Amino acid sequence: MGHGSSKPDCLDSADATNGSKPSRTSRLRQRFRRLRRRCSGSGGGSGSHSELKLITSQDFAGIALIELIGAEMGFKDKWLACLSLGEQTFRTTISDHTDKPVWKSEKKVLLETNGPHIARISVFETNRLSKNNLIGYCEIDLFEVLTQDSDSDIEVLSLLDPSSSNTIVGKISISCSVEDPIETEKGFARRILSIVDYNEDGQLSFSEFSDLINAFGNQVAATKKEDLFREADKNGDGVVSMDELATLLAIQQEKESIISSCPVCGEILDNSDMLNNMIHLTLCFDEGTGNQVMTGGFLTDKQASYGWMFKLSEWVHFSSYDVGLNSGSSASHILVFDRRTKRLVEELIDGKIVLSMRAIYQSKVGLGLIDKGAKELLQSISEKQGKRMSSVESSKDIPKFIEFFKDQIKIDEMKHPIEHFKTFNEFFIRELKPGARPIANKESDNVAICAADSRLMAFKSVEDSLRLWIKGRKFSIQGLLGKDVSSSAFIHGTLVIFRLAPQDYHRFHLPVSGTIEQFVNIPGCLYTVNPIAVNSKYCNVFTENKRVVSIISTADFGKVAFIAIGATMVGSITFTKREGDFVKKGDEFGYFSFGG
Amino acid sequence: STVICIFEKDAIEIDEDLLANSERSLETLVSVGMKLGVSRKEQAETDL
Repeated sequence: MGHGSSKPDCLDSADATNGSKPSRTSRLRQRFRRLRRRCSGSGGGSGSHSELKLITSQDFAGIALIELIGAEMGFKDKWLACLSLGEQTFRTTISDHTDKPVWKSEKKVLLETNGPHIARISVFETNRLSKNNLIGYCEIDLFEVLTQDSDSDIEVLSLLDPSSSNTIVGKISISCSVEDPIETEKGFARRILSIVDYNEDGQLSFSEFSDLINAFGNQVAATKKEDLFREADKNGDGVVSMDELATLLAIQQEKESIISSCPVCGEILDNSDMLNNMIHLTLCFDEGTGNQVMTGGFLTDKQASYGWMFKLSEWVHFSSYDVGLNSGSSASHILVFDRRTKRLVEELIDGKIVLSMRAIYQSKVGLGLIDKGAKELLQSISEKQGKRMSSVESSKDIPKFIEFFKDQIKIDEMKHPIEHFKTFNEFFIRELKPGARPIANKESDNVAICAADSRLMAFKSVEDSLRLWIKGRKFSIQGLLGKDVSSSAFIHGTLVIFRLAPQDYHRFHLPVSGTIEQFVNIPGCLYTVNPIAVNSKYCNVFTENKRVVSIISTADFGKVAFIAIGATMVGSITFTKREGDFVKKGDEFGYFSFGG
Repeated sequence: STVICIFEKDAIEIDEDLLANSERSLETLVSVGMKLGVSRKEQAETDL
């Protein structure tokens, strides 16, 4: 497979060993040939690499380094290229205005024996931000390329016209090589070393070495740093060189790994599974050290080519919902089960917003962007939106909003007529007529009720919620409740999440009857609370967002923690009850409104 | 915006339909006042 290669196929041609010991490169190529034979007829596979799964040594084919170097196109433009493999897509930056774009963008990808190995490369012109056009594409079989005997890793491939596959529209140069495991280890050691090599002399002093062992998170190793340092410092010169560190890591891996957690992302590593640890650390370091130029987090090349990337929340375009939460061709559907009608319903959200949230919240690159100022941006836009929505002019948006959500907002349930609301924010926190929300088993305090008009997720235990829904690696009950609330009673408790959407009634109510013991304000960010962020292992929405924790003491349920979490645009939390109040289930408890 | 409620371990028996949907990573559209679950206190006392 693979077309357009400028090189002839030379699969299974013998390595020029001639009885001498094969070179490392030829051994690698032999390995890939064996892989190809094993794979032939298997139909490939459909494994996704976007989330690393545990693989066995039989499945592990290697880590391939693919570089999109540049292209020769038929006309001048600003170009970007996308690399798709399996269910993941990466894109380069946009070139200068030229007919010979240069990207030199690289990406390491994990190859599995039965996983996808046909890479598709697409080249887009980007002269208009919102509409990038696919100009040419090609496909390449990575197993095939990696088994070729050649002095050069560079391939020149013809780019085909997507509307006429016989027409060549340009050429693209790529480099593709499989990383020698020894080189992987060395490169790994080099990158590890670079983290703590503060004076950048390529060597580790004892104090630098000590910091490194701490970063590995291995408590046992941390207690014997001196011993490890002596063991590593083979030549006894008082410093550990890159080679010495690589040797130490290799030796320790044979015995007991000193790396218990990934120094980049903090994930706990399984000490007995060195293969997956190496894969994890290699790919993670690649992202963490900024060597990776290609941006990931996309599902298709078309998505990766879009010119919008920074719509950080479905709320960001709230004030222009007529174009924001659009139902046009790019609309995406979120499936929700409607408990009242007992059927699945589709909720519309602009597809571009979904994809950009995915790109931002579900990739380390995206979260890196958030660290570099987007947190402040989220705070700032939320504050600005709060001011805007509290202005008299904002009231003119109310009819448009109701029209847009006409199937979901029931005017006759509202306590006051539309004319009553002087600002959009007043409308947003509208009250409902008494009885508009019947309370289940109203006189029985042993029956708890839903606290908000919302999309609900419920889990018997916090552990279940982590398994099925909340993927942020740093989520914990202690983190959620903060240090001023005793969390011990809730550690293995039952967890219910009520997510409010823009069109919802935004007042929340008490789920149980009891006495309000305390309120604790916890400052924080204003990430979106959309499932895209909640399901991201890189984002810790619930434990990093601004929130107010209240504890309700009840006769039937013991203590119940009620946490109101602010989000992008809707960061203002107001309570209508006070500490010490005795409250009845179904009573109004407070509301969310626009603001920071 | 989101509200999270945490109940103490074994304090509540959440309605089965809500748990079943969540197990499938499917959110359930609910309204204020709909039944969420029942206290297990009485059950525990009966068991004793």
